[in-house]
Order: sequence, then structure tokens, then C-alpha cells
Amino acid sequence: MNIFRFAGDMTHLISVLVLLLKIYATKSCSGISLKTQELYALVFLTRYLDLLTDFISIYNTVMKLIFIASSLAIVWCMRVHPIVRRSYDKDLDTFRHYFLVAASFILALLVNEKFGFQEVFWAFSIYLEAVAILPQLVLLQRSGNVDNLTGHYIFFLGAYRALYILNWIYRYFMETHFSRWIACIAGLVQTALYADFFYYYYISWKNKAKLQLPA
Amino acid sequence: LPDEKRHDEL
Repeated sequence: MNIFRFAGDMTHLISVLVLLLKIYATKSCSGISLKTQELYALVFLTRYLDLLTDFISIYNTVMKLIFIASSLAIVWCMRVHPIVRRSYDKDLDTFRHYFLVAASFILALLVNEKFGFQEVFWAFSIYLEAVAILPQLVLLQRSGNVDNLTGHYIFFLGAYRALYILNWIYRYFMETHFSRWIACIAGLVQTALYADFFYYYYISWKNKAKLQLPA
Repeated sequence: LPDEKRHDEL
């Protein structure tokens, strides 16, 4: 484990905690895309299939359980919690995310490290995570103004995979036969999708103004 | 799986 990877995991954990804080503190999920949250739950459930079969470390297992539990808890809150679910922007969150699932699965069948059950689902989770933020970014542009916590949530979510890219570069030079081309290319695409958000987030931070995305 | 092939990341 290198510092980039650890920083990436902590940033990812912070993003989840910020979202849980937003939902818990404001009892509202306005501005949050349920579709993106459902895609993340699917990403973790399909990526961590090796949770029971392949023990890496306590840290690895604990973090996997945290990500699975938190993503399911957020989906539950937005779908079932009597107060939170009322603030869901149902008519703004209209991205056809099933296409993202289908495309990722087809790509995973074609491009994977090994044509096996776990490997295909692992590749599927990598591809799906790369595009899972799209419904959220579309909702953001439609809903215009963004509350602070939601802005921070998306910022940390985008930053974590950027740190993972540094981790892959580091491992590529430090470890002999390290290759994670699938994760690395998907990670680059994933981070690139946040490019314009990062720009507007920086502008709002520099001008001490509210985060505004152009409609 | 041999070590380098395992998915040791999150």
C-alpha cells in the first residue's frame, strides 16, 4: 500500500461520509441522483465478490464492507426513508442509467483480464464506476444551484480516482510485473468526466461564491 | 490467484 492509494481510499471514504452527513443533517437528498447511488451499490456488490473467497487484509475487508453497507444505506434512505425520500428530485433524475449497466456488462464480456465469473464482474464494476457519476452530473446541471455538502461530496468522489491514478503510476515504476490497464484507462476516463466540475468547483472556492454550473 | 493477479485494491 502506497501513500497515493491510502489517500485515495481515505478521500473516497470522506466522500461517502460527507454524503451521509448531508442526508442525515438536512434530512434531504435534494440534488443527489438516486440513479448514481444505485450504480455505486452495483459497482461495490460486483467488485467485492471476492470478499468471502479471497482475504487480502483486515483493512481491505473492512473498507469493502463499509463501501457496500454505506452505498446500500444511501439507496435505502433515498427510496424508503419517509422523510428523505420526499426530497428526491425524481423528475430531474431521468438519466437512462440502464444503458450504462448494459454497455459496461457487454464491454466486460469483451475486455477483461480473464474470462471468468469474478473477473468479468470485476471488469464490469470498473467500467460501470467510470460512468456512474453521469446521472449525478446531469442532475447537477439541471438543478443549477448546488448545496455545499453536495459539491464537496462530488469533489472528493472525483479526487479519489485521480489519487488512484497516481497510485498506479507509482506501482508501475516500483513493482516489476504490475499492470492494471483496465482499471487505469477506466480511471482516466472517470476522472476526466469530472474535469468541468473541478473547474467550477475551483472557481466557486476562489471567488468564495456558491457553486454554479452553467445550465 | 498468483499475487500480482489478485485485485488487492478497492
